Amino acid sequence: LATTSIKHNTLAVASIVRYKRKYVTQVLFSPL
Amino acid sequence: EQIEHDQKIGIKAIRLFLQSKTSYDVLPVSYRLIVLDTSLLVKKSLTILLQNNIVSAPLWNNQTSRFAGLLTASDFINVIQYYFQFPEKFEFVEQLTLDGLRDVERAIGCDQIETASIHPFKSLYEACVKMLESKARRIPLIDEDEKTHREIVVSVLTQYRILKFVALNCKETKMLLKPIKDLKGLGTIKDISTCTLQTPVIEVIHLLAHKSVSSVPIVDDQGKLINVYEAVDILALVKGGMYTDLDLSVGDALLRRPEDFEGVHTCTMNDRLSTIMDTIRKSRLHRLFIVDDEGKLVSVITLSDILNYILFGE
Amino acid sequence: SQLPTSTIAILPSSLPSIHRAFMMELNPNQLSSNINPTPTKKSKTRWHFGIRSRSYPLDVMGEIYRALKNLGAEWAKPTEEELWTIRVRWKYESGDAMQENTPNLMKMQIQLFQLEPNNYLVDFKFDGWETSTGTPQDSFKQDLDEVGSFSAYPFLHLATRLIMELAVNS
Repeated sequence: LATTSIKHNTLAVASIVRYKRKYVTQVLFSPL
Repeated sequence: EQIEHDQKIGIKAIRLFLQSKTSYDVLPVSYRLIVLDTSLLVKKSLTILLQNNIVSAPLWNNQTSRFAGLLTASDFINVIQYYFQFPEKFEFVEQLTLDGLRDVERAIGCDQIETASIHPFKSLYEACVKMLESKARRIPLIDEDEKTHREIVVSVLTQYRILKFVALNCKETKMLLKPIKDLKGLGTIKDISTCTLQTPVIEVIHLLAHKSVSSVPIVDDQGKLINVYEAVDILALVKGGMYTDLDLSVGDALLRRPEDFEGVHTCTMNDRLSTIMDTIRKSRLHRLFIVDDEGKLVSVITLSDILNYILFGE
Repeated sequence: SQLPTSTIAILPSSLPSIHRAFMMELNPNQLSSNINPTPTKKSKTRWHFGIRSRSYPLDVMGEIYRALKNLGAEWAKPTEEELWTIRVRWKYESGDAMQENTPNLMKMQIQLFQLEPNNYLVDFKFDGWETSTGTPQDSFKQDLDEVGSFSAYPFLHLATRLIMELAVNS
């Protein structure tokens, strides 16, 4: 899991996932 | 005849190419997909879009743990229209979350844009047909998690990305030498709504919404094209909190455009799809305004028009 | 290129610098002067693995167990050799009625690493799904690497809730 520091009450987390033969860095922004 | 013949062969080859490739093939080997939780404030989501240099993002509803459509410039247009109709609701707009965008759509009576989607392993041709049918300029690629059968947004494909993929991989685009004026659909002169630099930006925003177009050309009193207000310009306007100043002129609103804006593309009726596709290959072309020898606005060619012609023209 | 001549061009008056000059000329002392362009420099988002902590390891573990408890998660009793790893199982509530055999127990591994003296990192790792009968169906045993299409969003969502619980508590 990759994370960013919480700024303006918003947190971003990400993980790199393989989809078939390609790699997606899925990033989710959520409010604190 | 030779040009006529080459045009037909070229279009046929490009169609076959679109039918033989899948949306998955367009995806880079590794890429990033930014998704926004629907409980985010609309204002916060705008900051995230601008910070990541994107104009749209899929939405994730963590209550239903499903995807909740795409956030696009149209949503911000709806918010501005809502504020214009209910100026006393300033506080509500400031506290609006992405969940609330559907209520805003209902409040201003605009029809909810049904987000068409497609499986990544369907052909590019089918993805184009779906986009043209739904009048969308982008389409989410949806698969499902093998274990939980929950849907996954694998990526979002835009008309621009598809045309760029064709321009990069289809040498037959060089065969499209017929001038635009002879191409049905592309050379047809459209009835376009225009404005001047002094027009209040709120009127332009109403035009974008009511005509369901993504840009409004700005002309001078002789009808010469001098600029264009695009739907994506709204993001900079809202970010600057300037949407409350509703009699702001569109000329002033355009001062919010980032310095690295590449400019508006123009062409004439004598141009051809071969050079248009070559321009798409090299730069971020989102539409072309057709002008005459004096620079007067004649018509516009959108990416939907180009896709329409490639899929169904000739 | 061997392409025919083209009259495709960029409209000069649409370039921001020329438009700005034009607007200043049109109405010099007006609003135009203090409307600035949207900044193009994007503040580079700094990503790090997991979350950092400078607290004592036992305090960190205590915080995590407390947060897991507040969020209704369960965990396996840690073994002697894996004191700094928490094997979590989390009922994943999702509003829509999924098919009955849809696994809704998400497993996650949370592990504390020491980067350097009094600098620790808490790592979160997805560890498969189970059905609520609790027996990991062998079909889920399939090694995650073979999975061709996997949605990280439920995992990202639960990790987000845990991080926020830790942030709010601390």
